[in-house]
Amino acid sequence: LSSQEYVHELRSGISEEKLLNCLESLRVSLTSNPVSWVNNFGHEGLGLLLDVLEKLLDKRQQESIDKKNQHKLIQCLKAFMNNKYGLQRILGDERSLLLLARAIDPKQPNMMTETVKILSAICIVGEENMLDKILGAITIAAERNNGERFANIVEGLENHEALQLQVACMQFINALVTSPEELDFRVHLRNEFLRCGLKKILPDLKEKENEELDIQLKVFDENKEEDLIEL
Amino acid sequence: EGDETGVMDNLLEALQSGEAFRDRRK
Repeated sequence: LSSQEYVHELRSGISEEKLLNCLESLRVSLTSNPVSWVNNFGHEGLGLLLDVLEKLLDKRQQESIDKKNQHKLIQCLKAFMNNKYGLQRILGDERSLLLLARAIDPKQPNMMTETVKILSAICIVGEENMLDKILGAITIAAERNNGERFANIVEGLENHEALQLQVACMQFINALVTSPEELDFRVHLRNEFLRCGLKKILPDLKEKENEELDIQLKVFDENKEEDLIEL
Repeated sequence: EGDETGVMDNLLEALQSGEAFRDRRK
């Protein structure tokens, strides 16, 4: 399909099953076509992708197909952002951040793994105010569920059956905690995570002796120590 | 267009290796 045909498909409100096929096909197209194709799709396509994601996240009773579609949408957004144009579009769109924050769902470990990885990347590549935007989005998403803003991220860390999710969550914590220029703010964010359950789970994570996880745990500890020295 | 693609892949790799955080500290 051409980029405009995908735009037409997404706008037409296709059935859930057809949507899954469309999104998988779109993901492949976004991955394999030149940036000009992504650019053409993005003019209208990004907004439509976000509309569909929002509609799915708003559904009260989510069927299995809805969850698959949500995950596929996150994969499409990731493919869309794999170039400077797509990344800039997402960085400049607060609705994207809010919907990504709402997709931090521990009940869907595979989707959550990809979502927190994307948010980590946005966090480290964005300008100074990007941290505030991400924290704002996480806070709004948590308020919808009447939970603490970091509760879902820590819950992801507690899922011992999903090692990749644990690595991704630790990575996201590092991306957030190392972002502020001010020492006080870094210490504040770190302490908020520790109070929210991170302190309790850290020893279990260290016992896992997984190389990827150990890298993230080391980053966390090193930054903590350096901040203590600075303090 | 070659140098414009792979942005996200590169970022994720830097995050995974810890390199992204070392760069920040500098």
